[in-house]
Formats: sequence, structure tokens, C-alpha cells
Amino acid sequence: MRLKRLEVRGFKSFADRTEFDFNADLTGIVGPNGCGKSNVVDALKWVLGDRSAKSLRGAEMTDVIFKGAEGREGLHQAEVTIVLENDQLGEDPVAFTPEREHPVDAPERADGESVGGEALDGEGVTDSEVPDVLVAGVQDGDETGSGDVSDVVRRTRHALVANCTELR
Amino acid sequence: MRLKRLEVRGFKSFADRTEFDFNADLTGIVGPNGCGKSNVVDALKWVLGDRSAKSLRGAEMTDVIFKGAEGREGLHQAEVTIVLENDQLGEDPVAFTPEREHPVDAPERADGESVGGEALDGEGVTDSEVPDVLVAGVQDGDETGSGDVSDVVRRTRHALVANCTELR
Amino acid sequence: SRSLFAQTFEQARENFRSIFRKLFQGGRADMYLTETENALESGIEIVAKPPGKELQSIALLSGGERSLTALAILFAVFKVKPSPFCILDEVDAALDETNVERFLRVLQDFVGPSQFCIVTHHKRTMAACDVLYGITMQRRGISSRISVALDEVDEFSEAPRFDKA
Amino acid sequence: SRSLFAQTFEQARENFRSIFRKLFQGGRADMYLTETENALESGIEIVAKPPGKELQSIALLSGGERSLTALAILFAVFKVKPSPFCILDEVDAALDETNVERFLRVLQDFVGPSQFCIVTHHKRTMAACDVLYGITMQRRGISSRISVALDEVDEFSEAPRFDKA
Ligand SMILES: Nc1ncnc2c1ncn2[C@@H]1O[C@H](COP(=O)(O)OP(=O)(O)OP(=O)(O)O)[C@@H](O)[C@H]1O
Ligand SMILES: Nc1ncnc2c1ncn2[C@@H]1O[C@H](COP(=O)(O)OP(=O)(O)OP(=O)(O)O)[C@@H](O)[C@H]1O
Ligand SMILES: [Mg+2]
Ligand SMILES: [Mg+2]
Repeated sequence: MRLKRLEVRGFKSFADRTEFDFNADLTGIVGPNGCGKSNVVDALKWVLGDRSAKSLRGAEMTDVIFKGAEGREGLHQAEVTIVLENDQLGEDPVAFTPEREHPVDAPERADGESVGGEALDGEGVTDSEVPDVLVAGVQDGDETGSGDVSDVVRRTRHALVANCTELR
Repeated sequence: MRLKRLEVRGFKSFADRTEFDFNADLTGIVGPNGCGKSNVVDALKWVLGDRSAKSLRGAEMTDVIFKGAEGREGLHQAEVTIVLENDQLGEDPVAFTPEREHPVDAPERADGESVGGEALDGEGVTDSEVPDVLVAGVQDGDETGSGDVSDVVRRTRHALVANCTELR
Repeated sequence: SRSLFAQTFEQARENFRSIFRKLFQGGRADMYLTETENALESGIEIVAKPPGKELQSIALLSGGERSLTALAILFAVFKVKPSPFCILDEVDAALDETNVERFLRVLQDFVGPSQFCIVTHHKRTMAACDVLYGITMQRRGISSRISVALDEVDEFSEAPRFDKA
Repeated sequence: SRSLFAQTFEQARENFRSIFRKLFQGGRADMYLTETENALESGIEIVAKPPGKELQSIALLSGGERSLTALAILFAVFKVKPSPFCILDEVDAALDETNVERFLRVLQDFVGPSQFCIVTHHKRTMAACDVLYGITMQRRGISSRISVALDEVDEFSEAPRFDKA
């Protein structure tokens, strides 16, 4: 399974459609403070199934939708598509966009109906096919910042336990 | 009140007597990871009255005593002296060393009797004369690291409340 | 002393608003007491709006923006009752080059009446210092101090390496 | 599956001990289960001994040593069951130049079979990447992507500045 491409639109500070090719083994993301680097990381977490507002650094799930900027209206939906190539089976790359039903009580986005939501170029990828992604950083949602070693130890326990339950 | 000098001996990784002159307005401390920069900050916190093992990044107060290194025995006491010049009153610089009674239950330092403990060059400085020092850093003892804004907000509340109680 | 607290808080708030604008070169920020009834027991709420962005809670800010906001709060409280000296330990770690410069510009407003001691890995911050002390572990596990000039910093922070290469 | 957990834990522990030695170029470290009775519910205890120093709890390590130890744990668990890709967000922020290099050397052991994406402000880490994407807010508050070559990074991270100078 290889990551080929990521497309974001209306997700956090990415108001317009933006594409990232991930053909390389090691891709770097750089830029000044506040420009949107960690938002790319959040987009990858979200499209791969992370549904915790806190881990996406928001108060609620609708915080991922572009809220507006100087001279630009906020949007009503966020859409992230990831294209994965399953090199074992020689299949076509499969695109996967999360079905995002917004909670009806979403205050400022009352019109934020379902976001994204269709499988492109082929069958939808079911959750079990979505690969595990290890995400680690010092800016993660929780207050302690997972760069701190005691935090990583806590996650290690979860990772190791999860590992076993999966293999059970 | 100006900080003139700091002398450390047997404090954390400073096994031998080390002196720092602080005549300048802005002094920088630099060096590789793990060389002892934050230990200098801890020495200043300790000599100015910080008695919380956690804020000094230890489990108990005896963790400030040099524990030994490759080819070097641990020591039995830690001593930090700070020389302050009270420029308002034109007095001589006053040295201040904390009286450090070790808790008798100090396990590995059973021989760690009182550390430091005498006032040099003049009268001892009483606690009330010890100036407030603002210490802020991302490596502070507590897990969240006080560089995090929510942590600073919590401390701000304490600082503001403390401010008022003092002036009462 | 409740009225005293309210007065001190208002001063800190005023300082925070102006220092934030200076650090971010624009935008605006504010701090509120969550409970006005019993001010001494109340929590503090911060909202920040970097230039060109929407006003939002501090949780949505980036790592560097959070550090810069934390520094604005620190300086705002410091200005209410300046201590004779202040120690900062790697507070510039998350800042990019531009924000390090802005931080140093604001720091200069405080240096002089108070003495500052700063631990840093950023070259620009080192360049702003009057004196630089290097800490080294020539003998493993034992710290010692050496005086360092700015142009020696690169060599200094590489040594001593025990790498097995 | 308790025995399975014990087996997985032992693998992670083995990995941690060897990766720590590689990152610190010496020293030794270990991880223990605090409760052996009910392993699945147990906490994990870490001890670390950087080269030339005493064995101690992770709380006494310096900021950079803690980050490096955290990276050793991350890679140790990753090695037990590698994911197809891994995202690292400024995990090198607290590291000095020497430790950034050691981190990159260990990272190279993992790149290839798995894809890595890394957010960083460190020039040495940027230089190790195959491709660099720059994120910019030419229009305030709106992010866009541009391709960046390594020698353009300095200019890029300065722009766009709206400083009122
Ligand atoms: N829903 C949203 N709509 C618009 N902008 C958003 C939204 N959510 C977050 N942002 C903006 O994204 C910015 C943060 O971006 P991000 O955390 O990716 O920065 P970064 O590049 O990682 O910076 P640093 O180097 O400081 O870590 C914030 O300033 C915030 O205003
Ligand atoms: N009581 C002690 N005796 C001997 N060494 C100690 C003692 N307490 C702490 N140390 C050592 O001091 C080191 C940490 O030093 P310190 O935290 O000052 O590093 P630093 O220069 O701030 O590094 P960084 O740049 O990573 O923050 C640890 O490696 C630890 O072994
Ligand atoms: Mg970030
Ligand atoms: Mg430190």
C-alpha cells in the first residue's frame, strides 16, 4: 500500500483545492509559523478515520471546515481525498473520501450537510482496508504535546495493546 | 537589585565549582542537548527559594545533589550561592545561600546533611528580600511544558493573584 | 482587594493587547475573566486573531502562534510588576526566523531595567545577547562553563562528540 | 492473547534498546511493565542512561534527551508492526545539530519500505528529504502549496511578511 496523492478543499486553511503528490519515500513540508503545515497533517488524519475533534485541534468536528479569512467567505463543507496504491494486488489506485455527516447541532455551520462522501476511481475503500498511520508530533491536539516522552509512553501502551487485539 | 554572580558546586551536573558573572543586561546560555543549560536555570530557581522537587525536575529534593558520572563519585551536598547588588541602597553585594536541611529519609544520600547554609559578605538575606524571578521555559518540570499557552494562562492567574495578595 | 485584582487584571489585559499586536505585527487579542462575580477565583480566557485570520480560541492556533501568544502573556504580566531579573529557557524553540526577530524586538523593550538570562539554540537569539556562556561536558556527565564568542558557536555546539561515526 | 502481548512487548523492548543506543551513540535504556500479573492493563516504565551518565528516570533527562528518547520509543514500536506510511510533525524541534543528524541516520533505516512525511524547520532535515513542499499564505488566512528547492528555503520561510517594519 503506497500513498500516491492527497487532495484538500475547504479543509481548515486550505480554502481552494490543493494537491500533494506523495510519490517520494521522504516528503518534507516547510513554511513559516501558522501557514498551514500541521493542517496538512490533520487532513491526512481525518481522511484516514480520525474522528476526535481534540486530536484535530478543534472544539467540534465542524472546526475542520474553512471558516473564512480576510475578504473571503467561509465555506459549507470540507473535502479530503486520498489516493492509495495497493502495490501487492496490482490494482488501480483507489481514492477514498470520508463520509462526513455533520452533527445536526453544528452551530455556525447549520448548512454543513454531508461533506465529501463518494468513492472516486473505483470501489470505496472500507475502513478495514484503510492503513494504519503513525502520526507523531509535538503539536498534537492534547495539551501535553506528544513530543513529551511520558506522552509517547502512554501511546505506546495503546499501540502495543491495539496491535495485539487486531492480531487476535 | 541586580544579579551579579552565581556560584554552583555539587548541584546536578555541576560537580566542580563553577562561576557565572551576570553583569550584562542580556546573558545567553548555549550548548548541546544534555550539557547542563537548564540545570543552571534550576540552580537559580533553587537558590531563590523554589522548593518543589517537581519544578526542579526531580522526584525528591535530594535529586539536586550531583549523583556521579563516569569515573566520578557522587557528592554529599549541593551548594549554590547568588550575589545580588541592591543598587538602590548602595549597599555591598549580598550573598545568599539557601539553608538546605535534607529530609532525613533521603535514601541514597543518607549522609546528605545540611547543604550550604551560611550568609557570606554581610547579613543573610531574608526571604522577603529575595527578589521575584520570572522563569519561563518549555522544559519546566511539569509535564505540559510551560511553553504551552494554556499553561502560561494558568500561571498568569497565579501571578496576578499573588501580585495582589502581596500588595495587600 | 477584589478591586485591586480587577485593576491589576485590567493593566495586564491592556499590556497583552498591545504586545500581541507588536509580536504578530497586527491582528488583535484579548483576555477575559470567565467569572466576574468572584474575580480572585476566576479562570482566564484568551482569544487571539493573528493578522488576516478569524478571531478564534487559542486551541486552533499553530504551534508557533501558541508560543508567540504565550510570550505576549508573559511580557504583559511582567510589565505589570517587573521582577529585577527574568530567566527564559528555550521559549523560542517553536518560532521561525521571522518570529524570532519579532520576539527579540519586544524583548529589547524589557532589557535594561531588568536583567534577562536566556537559554537558546537559535543563532539570531544568540547574536542579540551581550554575553554568551557555553556549557560543555568535556568530561562526560560533568558540566563546565566556557566563554564563547558568537562566531565560535557552531564549532562549540558540535563538540565534544563521542560518535562512533 | 496475554502471551501475544508479552511477545509483542518483548519485541518492542528489544527494538528500543538497540535504537536508543544508535540515537545516543552509546548508553543504554530499557522499558518494563509495571505490573506483570495483568500485562494488558499494565503501565510502561522507561529508564534511560545517556552515555557517560547515571541510569535515571526519564524525568531527569534534558529537553533534547527526552525528545530523542521519545523518538527511540516511536521507532521501536513502529518496527514491531510498520505502517505503510508515517507522519512526523516537528519531532526535531528540541534537538541540536548533532542529534538531528543522528535522528536522520536512524530515520533512513525506516524510509523505503514505508513512506514518511515530515514537517520541520531544521535545514538539515529538509536537506534529507527527497521532495520539499512549501506551504504559504500569499493571500492572508488561505494556505496554498508551492514546490521548493532546498536553496530557496531561506527566502521562502521569510516571505510573505506583512511587517510594518
Ligand atoms: N477551519 C479553519 N478555517 C480557516 N483557518 C483555519 C481553520 N482551522 C485552522 N485554521 C488556521 O490555520 C492556522 C494554523 O495552521 P497550522 O497549525 O497548520 O500552522 P503550521 O504551519 O503548522 O505552523 P507552526 O510552524 O507554527 O506549527 C491557524 O492560524 C488557524 O487560523
Ligand atoms: N543530580 C544530578 N547529578 C548528575 N547529573 C544530573 C543530575 N541531575 C540531572 N543531571 C544531568 O543533567 C542532564 C540534563 O541537563 P539539562 O537539562 O540542563 O540539559 P540542557 O543543556 O538543558 O539540554 P537541552 O538542550 O536538551 O534542553 C541530564 O542528562 C542528567 O543526567
Ligand atoms: Mg504546526
Ligand atoms: Mg534544557
